[in-house]
Amino acid sequence: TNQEKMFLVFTEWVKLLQRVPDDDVKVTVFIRQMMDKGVIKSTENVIQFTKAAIELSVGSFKESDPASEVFIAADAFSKLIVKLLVVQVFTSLSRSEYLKLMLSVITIVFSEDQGMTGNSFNERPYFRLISSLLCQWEEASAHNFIKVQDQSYRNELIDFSPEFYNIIASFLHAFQPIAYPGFSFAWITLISHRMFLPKMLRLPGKAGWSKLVLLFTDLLKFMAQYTKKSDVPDAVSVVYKGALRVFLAVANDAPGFLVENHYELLNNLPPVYMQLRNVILSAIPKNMVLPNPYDAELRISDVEACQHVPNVYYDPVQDLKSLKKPVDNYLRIPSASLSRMVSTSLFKPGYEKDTGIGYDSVSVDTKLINAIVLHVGIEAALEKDKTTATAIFNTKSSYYTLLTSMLSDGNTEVRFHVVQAIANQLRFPNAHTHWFNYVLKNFFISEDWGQDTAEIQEIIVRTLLERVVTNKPHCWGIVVTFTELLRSSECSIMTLPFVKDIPEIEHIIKHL
Amino acid sequence: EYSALQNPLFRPGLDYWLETKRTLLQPHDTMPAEMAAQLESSLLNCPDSLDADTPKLYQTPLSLPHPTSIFFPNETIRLVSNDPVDPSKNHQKHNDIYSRTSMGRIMSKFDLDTLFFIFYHYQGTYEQFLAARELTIRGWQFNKLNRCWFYKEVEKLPPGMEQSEEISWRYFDYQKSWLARRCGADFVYREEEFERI
Amino acid sequence: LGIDLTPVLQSLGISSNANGRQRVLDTFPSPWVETSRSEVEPRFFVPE
Repeated sequence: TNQEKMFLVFTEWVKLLQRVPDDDVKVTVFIRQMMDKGVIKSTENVIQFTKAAIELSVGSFKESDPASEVFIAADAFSKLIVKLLVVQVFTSLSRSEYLKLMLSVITIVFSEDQGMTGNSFNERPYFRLISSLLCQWEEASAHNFIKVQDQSYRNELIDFSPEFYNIIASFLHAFQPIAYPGFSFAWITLISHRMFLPKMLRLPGKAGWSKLVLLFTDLLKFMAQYTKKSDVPDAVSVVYKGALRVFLAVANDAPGFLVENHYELLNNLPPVYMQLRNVILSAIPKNMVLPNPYDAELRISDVEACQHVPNVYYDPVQDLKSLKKPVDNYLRIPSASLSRMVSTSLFKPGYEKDTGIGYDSVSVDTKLINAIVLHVGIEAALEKDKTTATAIFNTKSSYYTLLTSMLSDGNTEVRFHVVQAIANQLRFPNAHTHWFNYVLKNFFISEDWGQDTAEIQEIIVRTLLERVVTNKPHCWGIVVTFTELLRSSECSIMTLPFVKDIPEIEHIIKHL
Repeated sequence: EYSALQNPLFRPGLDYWLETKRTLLQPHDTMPAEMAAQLESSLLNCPDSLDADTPKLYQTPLSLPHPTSIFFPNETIRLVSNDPVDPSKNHQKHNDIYSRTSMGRIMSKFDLDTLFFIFYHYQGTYEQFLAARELTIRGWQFNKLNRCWFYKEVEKLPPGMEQSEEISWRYFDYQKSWLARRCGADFVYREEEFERI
Repeated sequence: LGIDLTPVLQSLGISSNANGRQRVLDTFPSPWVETSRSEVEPRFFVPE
């Protein structure tokens, strides 16, 4: 049968690669013959051959003695994929389409395997295939495909390489843990693979960042979904440990990625993961030296870095949807009707379970609140650059009053999430940290809250406290802001009812 | 309904694949038993660093015939070591990704003879690359034309002499004597002949 | 409350010395310590 013929050809390929080096002319001749003899001439054949090859690779893994070389076929298959991408001339189908076609077939075989085998599904051969594919692409593409003689082909391949990684990323997105829990650990190992993650982080023009954020979001969503307060399955704890190490590695190698993508990452981060949140928010641009945040002489307005506006890779304005116009109009010309429109649009149609500290459901659209707060901060910083600092460091500015109206119009839940969103912007010294520090300080001492003063102050203290009471790291902006409040003579925290009436809190605050 | 997906090769895989989309759109609130079991199974089969290692299908024999003991193991020993890097090393290559690997560190302890052996006998390998890196760190340069490693020796002369230093070149003769030899007086250094590593 | 990250950073090979900062993702064996017992071959290039 055709399938048997495909099996035979693939087996010969596997044997050939064990006998000669992969840059031997016989390897290229073999591939040429595969094409000439119609083994992979048409799309239909490519599909059939890919299916045969992946089935053989997985099958030979399952049948091999575990102590032997179990991945020979998978390694040979990944080498074939790379060779096919590099040596072929693409006319009817593009290189991208060709790769997607092969990966689609692999996806379907993978789906069938895990669907049929259930709990006895073994992720390893599929992991190995993609891992080897990444290793071999790295080898082929080294020094801008210097091994490719023809300059125009070389340029084609150079242009294609970022596509290669983004296509792999797209398929990894489809294999995410919520969809294929039986592949979870292989998946996390793949998104952090040494031949994938650093590459994606460093593609020119940040070409890999969108897909990376998507993949990290997939991971966080999985963790969020299955972290209920009391009964976190052990396996999910292990997932968390791995995720934490990966984020720490990213914070070390490419802090800029966390710096610029904090908004999207935090939108999907379970609120109970306090330390992980701090890890993401404490990322600082490479080579930046932080002034000591505990220094009594420190004036945030004197820190030179606070003049610089941090880059935000994904513009939160896209998440404002129907509120974009009212918010932007308010910032230009504030009016009570506009602020009311914003305040009444913050609720979701129903309750949603969420695991917070002290609450287990959410009825506000936290993503929308985060978007509004960050957007206002971005606009405020832009305004300051256009005009003067006094335009925004001003409790009468529309930037400030929009946020105050959200607090005064809102209930406890709204207030809590608005303050949380503000606290998320208190990071390394920059223009946003600087402005939001101003906002939070003034919220705290403001006399305009009337009967709601105690509640708002308590929410502010709680928000700052929960971020410094955890193990390190702590965000510079949080420490600076909290230190200022603790030292403030205008309003002694120790006299506030929610502090002095609760011995544990009084003790902690006194200690701080 | 697309004709491409009518392909009988895609059944039942396609159906299973579609099922996962349903789960993505409506994730379960609490983890069902089946999912927990699959997650456990994934944990048990978790790929390790050996699974993630670079594939090697064709084992290159030693590139130049050279006697070697049958008692030497074929596998390189690559143990994980998290000893901190010595901050006193100031060569820029000391701070690259290879300086932290155990192979990179072992190479820094090898003598020149061993480094040249690895370079000439393990061509095209990671080990050859590391040997080249180590030789570069030690000041040697590779000539692309004659495939030899060269070393520039700078000798400071006592004050009062016409020149302040004397430069002589050495090269490692890998083909005949397996020794470092002085270059003749007619040796001229041409930068373009040397590999930039 | 999280955990003390010092041993975690150490297991990753990340030093607290800001000057000695080196990249770790290029030699990353696995997200978990338990599956990181051997080193993995990083990318490298051998000139023709």
